[in-house]
This record gives sequence, structure tokens and C-alpha cells, in this order.
Amino acid sequence: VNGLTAHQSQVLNLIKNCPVPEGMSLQELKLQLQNMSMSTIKQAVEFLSSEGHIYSTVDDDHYKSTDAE
Amino acid sequence: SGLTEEQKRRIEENRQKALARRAERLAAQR
Repeated sequence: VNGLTAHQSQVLNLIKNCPVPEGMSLQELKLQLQNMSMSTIKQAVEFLSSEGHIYSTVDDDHYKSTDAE
Repeated sequence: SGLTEEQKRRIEENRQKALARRAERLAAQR
């Protein structure tokens, strides 16, 4: 619907719903997405970031969504 | 929150850049 794959949508939804000010870490994403490998998660994060859906916060391990708030 | 002013500034900066990328991508789709 929004031009994202199922994996990309899953990653984006978790980041969107994360209430922490510094956003969600790759490690937390991996814990929530046990069916996805870390490299798949990183690929999804890179794509979402290049498209402007998400952005890195305190470091390159933490992300927030531009759709939030 | 536990974030420093410097971290808050960096986060806001990255947010603005991401919003600009998003707008660019949406414009390119049209």
C-alpha cells in the first residue's frame, strides 16, 4: 500500500510506536523481530532512512520515525 | 528526559533532514 515490503513495514511500525526520546535501538528491534535476521533489519532501516521515514538519533544504532508526534 | 542539549539538537537536525528527504521522495513519485 505505502510502497514498503512486509519487513520494512514491520520495522517502521515498531520504530513509530517506540515512546523513548532517543528512539529504538537495532538491538531492541532484533528482540521484537525474532523472525528477522540482523542484516535484514539493518537493510530495512537503511531503506527507511534513505526514504525519510526514519532518522538516526543519539547514534547510528537508534532511530525515530518522522511520522510520529 | 535523560538527553543532553547537544543530543536534542542533533536529533532535531536529523529529523529535519529526514523530513526533507521524505518530501523529496514524495515529489519524485509524482
